[in-house]
Amino acid sequence: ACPQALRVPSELLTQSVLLSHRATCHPRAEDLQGHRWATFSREEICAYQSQPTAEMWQRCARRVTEAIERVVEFAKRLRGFLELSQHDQIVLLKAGAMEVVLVRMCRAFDAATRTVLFEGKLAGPELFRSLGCPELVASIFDLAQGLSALRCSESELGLLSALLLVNAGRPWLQDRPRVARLQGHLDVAFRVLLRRTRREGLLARLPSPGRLRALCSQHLEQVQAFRRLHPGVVSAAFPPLYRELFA
Amino acid sequence: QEKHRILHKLLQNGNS
Repeated sequence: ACPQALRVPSELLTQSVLLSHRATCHPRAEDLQGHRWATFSREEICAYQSQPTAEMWQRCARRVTEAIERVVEFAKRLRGFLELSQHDQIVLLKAGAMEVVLVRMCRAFDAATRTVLFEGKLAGPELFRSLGCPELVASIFDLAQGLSALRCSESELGLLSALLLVNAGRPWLQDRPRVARLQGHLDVAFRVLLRRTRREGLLARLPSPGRLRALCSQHLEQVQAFRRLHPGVVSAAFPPLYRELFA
Repeated sequence: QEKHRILHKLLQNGNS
């Protein structure tokens, strides 16, 4: 389905990654252009803020899980990913899926109002008050705001996401050279894209790997803190995939 | 794979 002009392997890879990214993102790229999402009203915000902590955590865990499932589907569509061993596919997804979810968030971030799309409308950080983890929420919004300011194209986000997943530096990989080879192809494709579009300056402005890792660690810490305060809720009421990855 | 049955199942599931 690619035009004849795209014979260079890295261009083909970029197209393939873009297709996988578009097919597995929500909201879809078409819905981002000139979006007409409403902002939550005062009453709606109060309603969310009045929810018991355990309920709000469960609600957010469900939304995160839906996003993770889309990232798993993205990974499966990445050329070469399914050729890795099952073990390494699991290692890479366990380590990288949340990072991709966090990066993808910037697509549905409205910089003018500092809100993010949540359950169909735009929400500011205060909506999540009942979670009881204001620093984590603030860090996530800061990340989304910073990424949003970079005005990344869907191709850039697709390749960035692929590189977050296909990371030969993750611990416990069985066949590190194989992952490194795939990572190398994606890395070249990304650099070729940036050169072609004169966006090489993007590299220095991206969040550092350490920052994303710290954010994911913060999330894990908050899950543990929540479990201590609300024993049994995670086991009884959280999505199984969320428990498997984070609890 | 034993500790990640759901992830394993999602990866096996051929719905791409």
